[in-house]
Amino acid sequence: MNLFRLMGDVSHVLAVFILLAKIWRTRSAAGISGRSQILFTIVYLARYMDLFFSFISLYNTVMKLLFISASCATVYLIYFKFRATYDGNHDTFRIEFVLVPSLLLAFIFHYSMSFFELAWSFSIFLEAVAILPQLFMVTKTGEAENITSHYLFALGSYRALYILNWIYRYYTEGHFDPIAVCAGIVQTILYCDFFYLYVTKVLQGRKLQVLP
Amino acid sequence: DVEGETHDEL
Repeated sequence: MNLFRLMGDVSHVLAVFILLAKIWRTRSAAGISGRSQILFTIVYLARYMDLFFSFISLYNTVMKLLFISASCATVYLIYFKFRATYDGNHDTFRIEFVLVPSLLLAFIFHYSMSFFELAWSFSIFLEAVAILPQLFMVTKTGEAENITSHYLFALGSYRALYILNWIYRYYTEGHFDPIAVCAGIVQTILYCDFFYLYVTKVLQGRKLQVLP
Repeated sequence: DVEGETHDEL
């Protein structure tokens, strides 16, 4: 464990709780892409299936349980409890367009042909593009509430910090995981446009408007 | 080290 990875995990937990708290407190899923949350739930279920078979550390197990339960709770709030507030008309990104390529990539790039390794690769590739429905929805609605942009900033920062973690681990342990690194770079690049808007707009106290 | 034995990252 190193500071970059710890900060990345903290940022990730922060993002998950910002979103849950927002939906729970405002009792509304307005502006939130349920499809992205479904993709994140698939990512965590596919990646953390080894939860019951391989024990890394208490921290690792607790975090896996937390991400799985929080993403399931978020999907439940969006599609069941606050279903009436879910903005389905603007949440139209075809998730098959990211599910199928991620699956194909997993069959091409994996560390071993075991079910768990294929599921792990699939989850890594899927996580890189899981935010697309949400970013697509923000461009369709033309804006994002401040709290949603804080959520996206924390979520984008998590994998950006992981890149620093991978650089650190490469030089200190010689650890290199090409699949995670390549997908992580793509994932972070997808947020760059949003990061620019966030810094230039939201941090100046203005609303995040994506110029149509 | 060839990745794949254990994925110790989240």
